[in-house]
Amino acid sequence: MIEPIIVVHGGAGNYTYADISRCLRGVRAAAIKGHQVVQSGGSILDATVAAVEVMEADPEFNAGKGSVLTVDGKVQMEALVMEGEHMKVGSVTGITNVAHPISVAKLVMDLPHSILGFESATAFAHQNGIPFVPDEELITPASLQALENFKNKKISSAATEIPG
Amino acid sequence: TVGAIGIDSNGHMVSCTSTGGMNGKLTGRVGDTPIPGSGGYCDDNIGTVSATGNGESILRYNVSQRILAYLEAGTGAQEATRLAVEGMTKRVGGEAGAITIAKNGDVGIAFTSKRMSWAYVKGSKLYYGINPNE
Repeated sequence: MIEPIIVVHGGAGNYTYADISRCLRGVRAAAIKGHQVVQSGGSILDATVAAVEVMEADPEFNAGKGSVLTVDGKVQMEALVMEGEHMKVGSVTGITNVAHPISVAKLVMDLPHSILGFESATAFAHQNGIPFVPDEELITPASLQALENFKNKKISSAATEIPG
Repeated sequence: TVGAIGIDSNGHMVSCTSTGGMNGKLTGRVGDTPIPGSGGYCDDNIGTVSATGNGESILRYNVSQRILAYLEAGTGAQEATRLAVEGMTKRVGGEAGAITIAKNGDVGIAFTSKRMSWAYVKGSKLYYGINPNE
């Protein structure tokens, strides 16, 4: 018998000192949420998806609300779910207008395919009951500022400034 | 990028990863996160991983699959995670971090970036950190 465990991360990167306490609060909340789902009898799949949803809803993290932006100011998100018993995969890329890409990836896992992309992934989500979320609910002042900094070359490259 | 991995009392494992991608990326850019073996990977016979960092490097180096290969060769979760992210930085450049659970419940957390926030509950204790060696 193995002791159930959920481990979460909030992204690798530079983090400014101001970010640190907010990010630690976010990852602690996600780990506790995942643990609670397992303790109350939920599956390990439900527990890990619930933990990621906590962080997707937290504008502090580069996922869901608070995602970084494309060079033309758009949100295009990605997510992957993989289970280890049958090694089934559910994955979305370039998805927009949803709050929880990870929940859409979980739906894709039950298809005969593994990866759905871009407008088809977004359409699939809305056709399967995932609510439409307008861009302005996903874009934050911090992500707009980060894009501005990148465009003004105040930061060396996109990859080094925003965790994850 | 955010991630969650888990193992239940029967040894079933899951890997979940979600991201907005890279600040200032071209429209249409696909990163490592949606690609099994790069942004995440999971096999009940070996372990489960979620990776984060410079997506192009993680994608090219197949970070998550390499961690499972190290586990399969008998390396512990912490060492497997460290070897893969450091190997990536050395071989293709860029920074990365990953979280790993081996099939025996062993946890690995490593990163070559300045920081990576992480947390887990084991027993009734909450462990968390963000700086190296925490």
